[in-house]
Amino acid sequence: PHFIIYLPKSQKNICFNIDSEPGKILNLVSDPESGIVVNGQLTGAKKPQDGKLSTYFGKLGFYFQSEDMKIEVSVENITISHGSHTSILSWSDTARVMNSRVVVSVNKEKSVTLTLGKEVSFSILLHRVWKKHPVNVDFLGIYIPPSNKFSLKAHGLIGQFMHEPKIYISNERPGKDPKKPEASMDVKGHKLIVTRGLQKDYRTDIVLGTDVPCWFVHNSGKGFIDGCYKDYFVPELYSSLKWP
Amino acid sequence: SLSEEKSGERMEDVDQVTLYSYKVQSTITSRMANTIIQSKLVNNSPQPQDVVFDVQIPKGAFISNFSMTVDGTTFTSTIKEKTVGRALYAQARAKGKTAGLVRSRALDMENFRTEVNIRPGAKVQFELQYQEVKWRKLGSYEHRLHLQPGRLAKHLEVDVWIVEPQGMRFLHVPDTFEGHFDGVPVISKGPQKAHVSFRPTVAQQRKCPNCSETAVDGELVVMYDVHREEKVGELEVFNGYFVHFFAPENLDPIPKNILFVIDVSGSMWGIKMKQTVEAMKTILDDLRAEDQFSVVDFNHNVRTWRNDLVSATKTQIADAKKYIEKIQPSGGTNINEALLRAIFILNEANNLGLLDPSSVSLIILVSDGDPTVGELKLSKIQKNVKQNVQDNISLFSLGIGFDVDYDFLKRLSNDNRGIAQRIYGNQDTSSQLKKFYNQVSTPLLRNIQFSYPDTSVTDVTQNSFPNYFGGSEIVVAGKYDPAKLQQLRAVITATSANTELVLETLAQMDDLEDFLSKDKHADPNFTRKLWAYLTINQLLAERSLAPTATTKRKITKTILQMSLEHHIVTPLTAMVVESAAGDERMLADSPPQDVSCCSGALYYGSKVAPGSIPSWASPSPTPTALSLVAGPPLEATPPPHVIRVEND
Repeated sequence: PHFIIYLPKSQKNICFNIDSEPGKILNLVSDPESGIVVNGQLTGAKKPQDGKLSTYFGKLGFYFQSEDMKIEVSVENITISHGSHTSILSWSDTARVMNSRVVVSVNKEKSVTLTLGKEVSFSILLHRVWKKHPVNVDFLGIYIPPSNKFSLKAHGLIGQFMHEPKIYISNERPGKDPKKPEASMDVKGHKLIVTRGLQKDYRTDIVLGTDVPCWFVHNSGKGFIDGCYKDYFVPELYSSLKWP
Repeated sequence: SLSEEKSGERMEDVDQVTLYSYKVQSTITSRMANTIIQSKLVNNSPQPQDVVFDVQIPKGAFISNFSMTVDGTTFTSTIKEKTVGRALYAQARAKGKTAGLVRSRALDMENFRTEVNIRPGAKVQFELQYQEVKWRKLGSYEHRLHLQPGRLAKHLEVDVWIVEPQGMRFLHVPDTFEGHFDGVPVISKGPQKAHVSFRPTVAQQRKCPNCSETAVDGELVVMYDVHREEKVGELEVFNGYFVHFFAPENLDPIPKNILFVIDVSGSMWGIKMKQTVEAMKTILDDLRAEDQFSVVDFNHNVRTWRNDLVSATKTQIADAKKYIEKIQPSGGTNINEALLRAIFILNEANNLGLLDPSSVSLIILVSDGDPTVGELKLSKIQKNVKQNVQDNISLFSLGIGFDVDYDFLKRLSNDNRGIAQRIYGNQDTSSQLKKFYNQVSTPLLRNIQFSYPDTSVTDVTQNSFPNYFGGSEIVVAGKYDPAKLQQLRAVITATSANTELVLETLAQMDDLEDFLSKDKHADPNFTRKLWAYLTINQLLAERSLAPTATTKRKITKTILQMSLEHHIVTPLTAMVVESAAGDERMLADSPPQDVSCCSGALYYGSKVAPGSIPSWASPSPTPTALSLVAGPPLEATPPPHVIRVEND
């Protein structure tokens, strides 16, 4: 999966990607204070291309500790567990499930929106591919609007950026590929070489998406994320990340 | 030509009347079943013979047509208001120009019989047509055809076509002839259509190789269920009518507070009590740990196993079973006190906050007779119950045998969010009680309301229900103006366990057109017929609960109008069968008393304005709403093949 991190203060989009093995679970958000955990489990393409197997998010897990609620969104269905009760919605439903502070809205074959209280919300997009496609599989995208409801202790591949790091981009120059300018980026005490490129936001157009210009950090985001991406593997879909 | 031995099968000349053909054709289009039973006979004897047409149709089915051709004279039917029909019949009888049509009711079938006398060599053909709705029970629909040709038939053909736009999850023809016709029913099944054919040869019909009696005397049963993809159910729109089928799955059972109120008066002595005790032991074992329950047993006195609700732990269940085993039926019947005691226990628990807020409360009354002690007036009992019961309680009544005033039980239950069911006091009373309990044992949703916000939607049937039970199906129907709508929107609100659900769907106007036009067996009028069937049945029930004579008269008028318009025999209409010249008449009307309503339906709901959506179900976000999220968010997005930034 590819990540786009929007930094409102510096008005910059920074992107990176992570490729690992199918089945691995990456922690996206862990906030011990608000009790919010978001993890993504990787699913692989049907077969490698150019010798490399691409991976995507095939399943996302949300745990809202204060509500004792776990929500699993997979490319098949949406399972909502609250205490000892479980309800399963399918992507062919148009439905809303409300439980005290949590609302799960399913927009048929398109998206699921989770809102916790009025402050925090997550949007999950379903990307359906041609079932018989030799390589591609269905996958999910997750969108998390910035919110000040996360505590300073929030972490995870995305959660760590709830509190914006300072970045400084300089020395913009032509890259090895003339169409891809490069620049230097100072962040968290590191000096990184970043490449100018485009990413996609699929919320308004699920097929083509809209272009989002960003600075791409190589090596799976090393230097931009704390530690390296393997630090974010967690054993279960609802496990929280212990950091550091 | 009729006597030729074309198939080489030997026909008896002992029996002078030959059943040339016995054909039954059933078409089920989205639960709406239309059945035609046709038989052709010929009198081979040198003497006039009486010929009988005797068929059984399901209770609650509506007869829509009967015709008879005797020796070339054809009798056709018209539907009249009941008194008009009878007057015409009386006139004909005065002229000695009638033949009796007898309808009677036994068990859960209705007998439809006529007898005519035909001259030697004459032929007679009977044809009866009726329609009914298939109610989903315990996870499947059952279509039962009672086959009773009475003699070997040269051509015996039974065909059942099933057309279900949702697609069939399974279809099964159980063996109901004790293996005699193994392999004879032929099933051909596609994803959305199926055909069951049952065409035994004369040899196969024989009870034994040399017998002349037919073994075809019983029920052919076809069981099936459909696929369910969307939780919101299936909204089928066609020709100005819509039908909404709702049977959500993948929901956790809701805890229930259930009170069993059991009649242990003297009349229950013997097999009834034995079978009831046997059923109760199994039913108690099926209770879930999160359920609460108690038992009230009554004769002229009222007793309770416990004075309040108890959690269904293993020990409590074992104790209750022991209590029930010891019951010895005797004495009179005080239904009023028993019900009020049960209601008191539930109300008390509710008032003390002892009930799980997400639970449902049920009372199951089992009785085999009318009150003989205490309050005897049925309307007073009904009033007492209505005044005391809180609106979170549903009352289900099971009436054993024919001594009980079944209509009273029906009114009592319909008035309190439940239904009544007749149980036959015989050796399978226990399985009937268990089967009924299983239909209400798994509440999945509470307070289910169906809304159709478009203003051009009218005449919606009952659309608010206190409970939804797993394995069943709620059906709502209505009208819409095709000229005004391109899509029909439905919003269902309900509560499961401790979650509020809002389900939505949009049905396109031409969704079904293409599908129905492709299959000659599909009934293009199924939406209208199902709507009429539902509406008339619910009006019949509302009629019996009508608080004033004027209301009752108004409802009666509506039912009559619809029965005439839809050409069906209901308790308010009769079918007059006349020869073309009108000089000979027959009469078919529904059996006396026992106004049939909602037979087989598990739900008796209420009506709320179809356009209103509960306030808590604020409108759902639309895709544009999504883009209102402030600024591009932090996101993890899709794979590299759509990204121009090369990955590492």
